[in-house]
Amino acid sequence: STIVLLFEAPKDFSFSLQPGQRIRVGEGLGSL
Amino acid sequence: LNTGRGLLPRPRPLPLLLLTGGGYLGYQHYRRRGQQEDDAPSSVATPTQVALYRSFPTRLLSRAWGRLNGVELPTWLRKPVYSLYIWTFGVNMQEAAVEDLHHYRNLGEFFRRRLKPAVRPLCASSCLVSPADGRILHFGRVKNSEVEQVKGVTYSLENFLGPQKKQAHDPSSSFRDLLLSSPDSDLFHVVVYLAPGDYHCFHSPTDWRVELRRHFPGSLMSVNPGVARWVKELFCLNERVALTGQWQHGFFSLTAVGATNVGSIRVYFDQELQTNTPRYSKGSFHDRNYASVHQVALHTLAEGGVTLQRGEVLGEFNLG
Repeated sequence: STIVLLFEAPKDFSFSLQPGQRIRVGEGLGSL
Repeated sequence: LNTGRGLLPRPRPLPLLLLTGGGYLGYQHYRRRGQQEDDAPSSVATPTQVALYRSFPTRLLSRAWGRLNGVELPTWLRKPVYSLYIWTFGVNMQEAAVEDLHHYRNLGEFFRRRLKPAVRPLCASSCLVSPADGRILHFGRVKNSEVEQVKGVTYSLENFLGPQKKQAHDPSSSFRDLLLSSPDSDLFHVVVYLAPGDYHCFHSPTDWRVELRRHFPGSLMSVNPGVARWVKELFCLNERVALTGQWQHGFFSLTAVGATNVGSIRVYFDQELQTNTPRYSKGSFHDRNYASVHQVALHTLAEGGVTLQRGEVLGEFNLG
């Protein structure tokens, strides 16, 4: 199964992720 | 010749279709792996291949799988069966709220296991946290109105979310522009893939207000990363539940997409939601507007929707 988030954010929003990385509930996805 | 004809069993259509279809898909999979090995870009499935895949009774299989996993196991069988599942999918039982395997009456209950609250602390420095355990399949900015499900394979934003009530003033504006509340913001997306051994509840990724639930009945093809690379528009073809609303920066949505083995989706504050039902009409969707309902289970209604706190559990995927 899959969860897709689609959201509006200021243009300077940046992700703190790598493609393919493991992630767990509650871990940060990105910040402004 | 007569006796010979009497001996040959009459070919039955369904097994024949399954055999030929399965053989064909197996050959395609083998051919694609060959391409991936010599680094050729993996080819996207043709409409015929997708139609053939969708013709498989995946929903029927999914419900049968769910019924099988709803059968209560005798106590002596629980430990061996769940231990095999734990070993196969690398489940970390130390994090489970209940570690005793005899506690789970069937594999469905085991699949819905909860975690100890302390094992998933919330990141204090990020306004947006992961809604689930899994693997980041893809993330980034949404350009035009096409979203990438994996690198290079896109799907239409409008097909994925369906028509919005807000109409564009400027006919030339795109669907993406319709969602944005400010010209100074952008549209972003993240795709989290949950593997069979992962914890399968999902949580609120931020503080937001859910205004609308849109349930799209659909196929239940696998959403394994390999299939996501092969079937374009996969997330628009599969059964899914899209929750849309507002957060501090404007538009926000969380969509749970089902798969063959995990066909059912529950949202705890929406008891009316029924997924993976035997019959549905293709291309249909069912809305529930929380802005207009008076009472939603377990949740207070802010003006016009259901308020969710960052990190709170809001739903789960179920087997079958």
